Amino acid sequence: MFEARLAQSAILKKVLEAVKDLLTEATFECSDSGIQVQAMDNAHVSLVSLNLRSDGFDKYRCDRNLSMGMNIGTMTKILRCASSEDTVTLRAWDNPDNIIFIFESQNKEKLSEYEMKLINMDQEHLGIPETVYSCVVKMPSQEFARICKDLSQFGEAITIACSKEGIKFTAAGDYGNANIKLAQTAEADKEEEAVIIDMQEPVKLTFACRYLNSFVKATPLCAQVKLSMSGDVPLVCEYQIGDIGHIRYYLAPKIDD
Amino acid sequence: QTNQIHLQEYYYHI
Repeated sequence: MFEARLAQSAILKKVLEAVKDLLTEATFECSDSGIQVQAMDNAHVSLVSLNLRSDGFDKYRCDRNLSMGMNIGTMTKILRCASSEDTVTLRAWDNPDNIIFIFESQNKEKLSEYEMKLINMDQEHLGIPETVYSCVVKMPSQEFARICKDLSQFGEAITIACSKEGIKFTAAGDYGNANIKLAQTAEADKEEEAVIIDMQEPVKLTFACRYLNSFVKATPLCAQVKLSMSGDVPLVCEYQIGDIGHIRYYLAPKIDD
Repeated sequence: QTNQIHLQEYYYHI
């Protein structure tokens, strides 16, 4: 039997909103250690890696490893039926054909059950080698979301240049161009407002706005985002999910002809 | 002109 309970469904609701633009379906790998998802978008340009540790759940039981193929659109619809304060329980039996979502209101007076059919999926797993990145930037997630949104008006791609001085985002298009520079924070009153750059060597990479704008849907999950970059390798854009895990997005760069 | 690279150029199927 598999059973995982979260005291508040808000986290799971936010996770679904953070992946639904990129994924139509995904396999949820459930084991003793927790729930993991690794899935690429249809174009095989970006990859979502979600990790929810079992010890982050209020209750977690997984008697045997399960791979459950889920339709992300349907799952999103179901999670939208839960109030943020509702308790959510995911339940499945061994060799399941479906998974049950149980929402319980705070006063325990409303109990909702939604059963969703699982789907058989061809698994496509990518091995991601351990990488030491040339630049690792931590910055406020809302600021990153704002920059992606603002610069998307000027072009289809954003060039990110990181150096000792700071991080520079540039977009160029037919109507003009724009750039936004962020300096490393000298002294941040609050940790979540800091811009921190850990640089081994400068990096300049170009990425499609479309994907970056999908990644920033994870903004409500965490006040800070971590961007890891090295020359000519995919960007890693990471958001912590409270004390329970993280979501990482990998995005292949665009390169000049 | 920029070209979009695919992830498989960097990561391997396992």
